[in-house]
Amino acid sequence: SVPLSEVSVEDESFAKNYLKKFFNLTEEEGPAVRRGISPVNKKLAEMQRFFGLQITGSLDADTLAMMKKPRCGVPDEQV
Amino acid sequence: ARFSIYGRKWQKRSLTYRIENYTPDMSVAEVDASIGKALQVWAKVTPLRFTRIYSGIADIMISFVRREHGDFNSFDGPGNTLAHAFAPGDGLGGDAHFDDDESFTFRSSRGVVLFIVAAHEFGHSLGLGHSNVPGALMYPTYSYRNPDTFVLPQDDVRGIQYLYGPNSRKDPSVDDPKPPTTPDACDSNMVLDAVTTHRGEIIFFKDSFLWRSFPQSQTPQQSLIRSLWPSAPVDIDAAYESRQLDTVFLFKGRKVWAFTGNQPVRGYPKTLTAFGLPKGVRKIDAALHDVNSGKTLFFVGNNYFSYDESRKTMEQGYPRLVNQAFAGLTRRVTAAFQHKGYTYIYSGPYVYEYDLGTGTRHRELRNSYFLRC
Repeated sequence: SVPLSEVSVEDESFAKNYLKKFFNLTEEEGPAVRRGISPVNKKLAEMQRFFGLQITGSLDADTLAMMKKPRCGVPDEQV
Repeated sequence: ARFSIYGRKWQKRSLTYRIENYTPDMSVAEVDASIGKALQVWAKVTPLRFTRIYSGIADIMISFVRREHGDFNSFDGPGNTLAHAFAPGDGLGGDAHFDDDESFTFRSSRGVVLFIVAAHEFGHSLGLGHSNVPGALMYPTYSYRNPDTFVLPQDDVRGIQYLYGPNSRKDPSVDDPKPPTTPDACDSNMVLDAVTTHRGEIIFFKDSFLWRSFPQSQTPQQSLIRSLWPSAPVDIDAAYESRQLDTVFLFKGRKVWAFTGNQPVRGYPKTLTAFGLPKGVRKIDAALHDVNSGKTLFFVGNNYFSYDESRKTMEQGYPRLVNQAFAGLTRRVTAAFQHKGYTYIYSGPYVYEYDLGTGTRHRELRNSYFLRC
């Protein structure tokens, strides 16, 4: 999984929306956030685990490519 | 099984469906046939039965809609989200909505096959969540599959039968096709169809699947061949990468497909004769591109041919016996590739490491050496 040379603002926003929609990302403040564990990174890792991608917890080229594939609108992680 | 469930299911076995409107992309007959066939995918393996109604509220209400459509779950225009459906229940429960900004098709790979999307969505309508098995129908991303030859994969069969049990009304004299399973990298007896390099990765092919192995990663990624190359064949015979052309060639029967990155190369598929192979060759067993010589070897039974990539001609004096170039190799070659200067020849679940310069064999390995479990 090749790191993205530069994550554009659009890609970052696209990825956040994807995680909100399909992996129940919420942007709540909490102890984990204060300890420096970003909810986005945590959800990225969950998404990477689900799809069998390399688990980096960061937005890499393969993760972004997976997010851009046509797909079903039902969340992968159920509330 | 790696399916998931919503924790809700229909308490009755006889369900109704209603098609509320149609997409302009397809004829009414094609939509009706796609929807009916998609429901039958699930009816075949469960006690569930589906009846179409033309007015009133059905258990599964089916509609083609765009953008915001009244369920607080907007569609997003062309691409990305194709459809969604709701778990069993009252009101929206069971309903399936298709994004009419997509180009739906009856069976073409240019567009989104409505039957495949509908069959997936009806899985949700019946209580299944997403599966993380790449070949499963309930996998979240769309890949083209031929509707005429579609058989519900094993993971989905197990999921739906976990909820509703098997189809007890099935005629035992009718032999249904076996549900396809997803190949497992941990299967020590697995025989790969082909192996090739691709822009620094190694790609392993088996049935309709591939694994991509990246230099930076320990774990190969499994996906459907058609999620990487939508127009590619499945169950391929051989593959190789030409670094000069930055192209991967896939072989199946007498045909050859070519891809640069994830784009198909114009003019392909071609026939084996385009590579100078005799007309009598109906298929090849494996292909190996030698980076040093620029030659590509095509393995056919006990023989191999040598193709000169720069001259685009078959070399004189071929075919030759495989064991003339690869000492001790008497069994059929099933796949081949080069990695870090060595040549790896697959024969069944075994991999033999050769130095092509000297023709000597160094090691006998198993599949798991490259395709880690």
